[in-house]
Order: sequence, then C-alpha cells, then structure tokens
Amino acid sequence: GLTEKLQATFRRLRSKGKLTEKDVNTALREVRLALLEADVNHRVVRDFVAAIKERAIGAEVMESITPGQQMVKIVHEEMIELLGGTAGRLQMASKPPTIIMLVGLQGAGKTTTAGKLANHLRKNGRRPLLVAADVYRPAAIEQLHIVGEQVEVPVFSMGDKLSPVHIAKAGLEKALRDGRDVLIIDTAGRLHIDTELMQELTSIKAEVGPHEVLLVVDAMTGQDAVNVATAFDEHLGIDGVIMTKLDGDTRGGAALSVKAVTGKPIKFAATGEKLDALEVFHPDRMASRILG
Amino acid sequence: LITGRKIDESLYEELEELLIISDVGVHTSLDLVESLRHAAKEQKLADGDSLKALLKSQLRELLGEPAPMNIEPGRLNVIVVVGVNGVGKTTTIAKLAHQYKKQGLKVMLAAGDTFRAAAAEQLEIWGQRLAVPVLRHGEGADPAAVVYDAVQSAKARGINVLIVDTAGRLHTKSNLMQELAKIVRVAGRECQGAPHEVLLVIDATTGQNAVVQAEQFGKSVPLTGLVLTKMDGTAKGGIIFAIASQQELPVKFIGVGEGMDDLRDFDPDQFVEALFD
Ligand SMILES: Nc1nc2c(ncn2[C@@H]2O[C@H](COP(=O)(O)OP(=O)(O)OP(=O)(O)O)[C@@H](O)[C@H]2O)c(=O)[nH]1
Ligand SMILES: Nc1nc2c(ncn2[C@@H]2O[C@H](COP(=O)(O)OP(=O)(O)OP(=O)(O)O)[C@@H](O)[C@H]2O)c(=O)[nH]1
Ligand SMILES: [Mg+2]
Ligand SMILES: [Mg+2]
Repeated sequence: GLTEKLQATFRRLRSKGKLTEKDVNTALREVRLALLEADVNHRVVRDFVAAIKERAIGAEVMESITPGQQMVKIVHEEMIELLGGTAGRLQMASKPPTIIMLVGLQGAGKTTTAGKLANHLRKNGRRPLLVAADVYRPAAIEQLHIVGEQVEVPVFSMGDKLSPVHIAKAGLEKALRDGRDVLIIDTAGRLHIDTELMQELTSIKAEVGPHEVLLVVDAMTGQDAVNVATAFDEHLGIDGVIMTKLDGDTRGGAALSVKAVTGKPIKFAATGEKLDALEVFHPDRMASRILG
Repeated sequence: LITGRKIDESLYEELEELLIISDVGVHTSLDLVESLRHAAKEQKLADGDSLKALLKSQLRELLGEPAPMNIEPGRLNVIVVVGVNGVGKTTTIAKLAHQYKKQGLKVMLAAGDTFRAAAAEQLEIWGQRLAVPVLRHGEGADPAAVVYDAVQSAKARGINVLIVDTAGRLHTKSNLMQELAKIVRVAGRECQGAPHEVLLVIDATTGQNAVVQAEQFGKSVPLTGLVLTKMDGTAKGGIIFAIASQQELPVKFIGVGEGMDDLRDFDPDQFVEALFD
C-alpha cells in the first residue's frame, strides 16, 4: 500500500543525502496517486495534500530516520481528523417523534438502510415507524413492507397514487397518534440535477421538519460524489451521511470527498445486505481503508 | 478549454485532469497523456485543437469496434444480466425486453433474484407494463431452479429472447459468485449455446471499483458485454476506458433514465465527444 510506496520513495531520495523540500513534494505525489486511485475527488486530493504539506516539510519528516513512516502517520492522522471531526451521533429530538429522512441517488441503498435504522433503533428501545414515500419505483412500497416485517417495525404507506409530501405528513400524524417516537421516511432515488424531484424533497422537508436529513451514498462512488453531495446539501440541506456497501472491496474515497465538501458528519456505515449490517462510522477504519 | 491554445505543460495537465475527473482513473489517464506526448512530438503537433483531436482518437481506439448483441431469429436466445447491488440490472432488463418486443420478438423474463425483498414483484410489474410473461418462484427459491424452469417454459412457448434477472452481489462473496456460475451452467445445459449474452451492468457513478468488478465477475462467468447505467446523471462513465485498457469487454448499451425507453445502443464516437463537453 501507501506505506511501502513511501518507504521505497524515501529510501531512494535519502540515498542522495539530506532530504529537501523538493524530495517531500516527490513523496507527496505518491500520496496524491494513492488517494486518486482510492476515488477521492481530485480537488479534495489537491486541498488535502496542500494541507498536509505544512507538516510534511517540518522536522517531523525531514529529520526522521523513518521519513516514509512519518509521512504515512501524518496522512493517516490528518485523514482521520477530516473524516471524523464532528460528532457522528443521531440527534434525538427533545419532543418526539424524531424525524429521519433518507435521500440519495437511485440504488444507493436507502430502502435497505431504512430497515437497518429501524432495526437498530428498535433494539435500542425506541418505537420507530417506517414511512413508504417512494411512489415511483415498481414494488418499492412492498419492498419496505417486507423489510419492516423482517425487523418487526410497522410500515406506514398510502399506495403510489398520492404525493410523497402528503404521505410523509400523514405518516407523522400516524406516529403521533400511535406514540411512535422515531419516524423514518424512505424516499425515491433521484438525480441531484432533477429540479422537480429535488423540489419534492424540499417540500417534504418543509412539511414535516425532519431532525435528520441523511444522504445515503454508495461507497463505490467515484469523482461524481462531490457533485451529488454538494447539490443535495445546497438544495435541500443535509444533516449527515450514511455510506453503504462497505462490505465490498472498494477503497471508499467518496467518504472523504463527501465529508470534505459538505462538512457534514458520516453517521453510519452499512456493511451488508442483511438488516443488521449497520455500524457506527469509524473514521480511523475508513482512513486505513482509503489509504490501502 | 482548448481552442486556439499552443501546446504546453499546462495543457497536458488540463487534459489529465479532465480524464481523472471523468473517472478514467489516474493510471489510465497518466498512460494516455504519456502516449499523447510521444505522438504529439512524433507528429510535430503545434496547436491545442490537434492535441485534443489526437487524445479523442486515442480514447476512441481504446474502445474498439461496437459489438452487436448475439441475438438471432429462429432460436431461443438467453441473456443473463449480472452486477453488484443497485446498479440497474432489473430496470435494464425491462428496457431490453421493451426493445426486443418492439422488434417483433417473443420475450420472457426469469425472476432469478430470489433473495432481495420484492425483487420478483418488481420484475412482475415491469412484465405487466410490457405485456411480457415473467417466470418466478417464491422468495428463497434456488435461482438455478428458476432458470431451469424458465428455459423449459420458454422452449414450450416458442420464446425468442429469455432475459434472466439475477440478485445484486458483491464480487468479494465467493459463494454468491459460485451461485452465478451455476445459473450460467444450468442455462447452457438446458439450451444450446446459452447464455448467448452475459451482460455486466455497471453504474456510471462508480469509480475504480468497476475495474475490479469487470475483472472478478469475468472470472466466474463468461461476460460478453457491459451496460453502463445512469448516464443521465453528471458522472461521465470514464471507467469504461480503464476497463477497456485491461480487457476486451464491449459496452453494448447505455442507460439514460428510469423508463422502459431509456436505453441507447452504445455509440463510442458520441461517448468520447461527451467526455469533453
Ligand atoms: N452488499 C451490500 N448491499 C447493500 C447494502 N445496502 C443496500 N444494499 C443492496 O443494494 C441494493 C439497492 O438497495 P435499495 O435499498 O433498494 O436502494 P435504494 O436506494 O432504496 O434504491 P432506489 O429506491 O431505487 O433509489 C439492494 O440489492 C440492497 O440489498 C450494503 O451495505 N451492502
Ligand atoms: N437515473 C437512472 N436511474 C436508473 C437507471 N437504471 C436504473 N435506475 C434506477 O436505479 C435504481 C436501481 O435499479 P434496479 O433495476 O432495481 O437495480 P438492480 O441492479 O436490479 O438492483 P438489485 O437487484 O437490488 O441489485 C432504481 O431506482 C432504478 O429506477 C438509469 O439509467 N438512470
Ligand atoms: Mg428504495
Ligand atoms: Mg434487481
């Protein structure tokens, strides 16, 4: 991985004598390549490398007998900081129900994640209610009903002929009537450039006032992650991110991209198709994974 | 970005950045820019426009010739659709079914995803919309058994194109990859020459992992082509150049939306042009 590459680079550079700033730039190029290979957005990479350069040309690296290891240590530390600065907990509302809304591109894993969140909250003593607000995708409502059944959480739906705004509102009223203390709204996948569908999300948000709008992002997303995250945050406003499909072998640089451009915390990591495959996000594990 | 410029280092850097931001991948991009430099020197190019044209022809060359689908009249053709979770397999199958039906062929769908919640129901709704029969079993059934039954039924009904939907799966799960290999084997055993097409569906928003997907799925089943979905978003899909640099696996279709009409034959010239928009 990056450690071996940097050690080899520094071995070669040090054999020519004392390290110079130019040598550090050569080594930083290896860091840039590793991050780009890992799908971190190229602008985020540029900013990240510029930010760590300060430390990289300090005595920490230049006067170390293991400069390669020192540089990796710096990269690691700075990445963990960037990935996990702010607290990644779900904010529970002071007055129930806490309203969570899941949004994101088509196929990211929203419906499955809704089930996982419901499962996680029910096991922690909450009384969640799932709301089927995807009226477009064939059998989406049925999919959420099956998922709800599997995690023993009720699902509120009104078929696919009514507007998602109306369904979300009715779901909230149902939660209040039945004493459900968390509302989890599953929405249809959509493109961040679909003005009408982005407006629909804004309308749902205005109608029910979610405490947590969570962007669900596929961990294998490439350079486009920055466009998607920025658009969702600017048009709608998000409170956090859930990275999915981390059980694969993708390096997951999209996580760094999304965090860097929105500043919003990554709250959960989804790691499988089963409905218990949800964990709290660990910045250190993600950093190691991105760096390979 | 290029018109009327002279060729200098910053131009090469801009071209490299354009490739990287399109998900062509850093190594493929560096290789392309490197061979661009050599060719530009050799051909004594002097302006930015001709450099850009040269890069386009390099990219175009990497993609190879468009490959038609191996679908012939007068026989049962079997298409198996595979790929990781959520990329658009089921929706792509609906689009293919629509296209072949419009061409006058008799189409049938096999609900080979027996795992995911409401997967068969999703395919059945598409079947109803398209007036195309869907063969399914219950949830948790053996997908190989579904394929076996679907082929028998297709033969009995004089079907021309049987399209098999499979569950999304990560290539890192060896038991699931073995299941896929079994589905393909059963199709081949029950129908001469089947599967005639094994299409790997790749989401255009995917980064470098698509190269691993193409490599690993290819180890379990004989892939015949790629479908690149969600090209109606902002992702450029440059990952197909990285895949092309490693193996010959032609892109046959592009998905440009969620409706049954949102499928286009892959046009490599248009694709290369769009990269520079
Ligand atoms: N391996 C793996 N698969 C996942 C994970 N999360 C979701 N999936 C799968 O990804 C596919 C898509 O999941 P969905 O929940 O339907 O995605 P969605 O965002 O609701 O899709 P749309 O509603 O169409 O936008 C399904 O096959 C899920 O089983 C995960 O963490 N790991
Ligand atoms: N915008 C857009 N959305 C697409 C395209 N193709 C599929 N989708 C959407 O992507 C989501 C997932 O599509 P599916 O067909 O369920 O994907 P899949 O690969 O069968 O998913 P699994 O079976 O769960 O692995 C759905 O919301 C589709 O409508 C496309 O070309 N463009
Ligand atoms: Mg969904
Ligand atoms: Mg499917």
